[in-house]
Amino acid sequence: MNIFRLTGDLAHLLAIIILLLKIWKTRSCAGISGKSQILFAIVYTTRYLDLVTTYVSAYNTLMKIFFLGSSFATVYLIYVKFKATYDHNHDTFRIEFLILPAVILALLINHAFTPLEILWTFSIYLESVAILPQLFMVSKTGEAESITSHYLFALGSYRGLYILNWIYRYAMESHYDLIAIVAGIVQTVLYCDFFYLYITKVLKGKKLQLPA
Amino acid sequence: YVARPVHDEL
Repeated sequence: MNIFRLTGDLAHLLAIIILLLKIWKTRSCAGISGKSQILFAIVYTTRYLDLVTTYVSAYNTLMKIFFLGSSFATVYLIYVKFKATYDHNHDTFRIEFLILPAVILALLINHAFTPLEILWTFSIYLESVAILPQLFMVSKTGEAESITSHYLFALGSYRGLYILNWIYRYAMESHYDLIAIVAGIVQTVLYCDFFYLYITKVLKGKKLQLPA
Repeated sequence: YVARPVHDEL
């Protein structure tokens, strides 16, 4: 474990908590893409199946359980509890166009052709594009509540910090995982446009308004 | 036999 990965995980944890609190406190999921949250639930389910087979550490196990639980709780809040506030009209990204390529790519490029490994690889590829429905929704509505942009900033930072962790691990432990690294870079690059808007606007107290 | 790399990251 290193400081980059720890802060990355904490940023990830913070993002999930911000989102849960926003939906719970405002009793509304307006502006939130339920499709991205479904993709995240799929990402954690397919990645953390090894919860039952390999024990890495108490930290690792606890975080996996929290990410699994919170992702399903978020999907439940959006599609069941606060269904009336879910914005169907703007959450229209076709997620099958993200899932299918991830499945095909995971079958073609992986570390080992075993069920657990293929599912892990699928989860890595899917996570790199899972935020697209949310970013697409923000571009369609042309704006995002500041709490939603804080959520996106924390979520985008987590994988960016993981890139620093991978550099650190390569330098210190000569350990690297190209699949995770390439997908992580793609994932972080997808946020760049948002990061620019967040830093130039939201941090100056303005609302996140995308040029129409 | 390719040892399955243990994924120790989240």
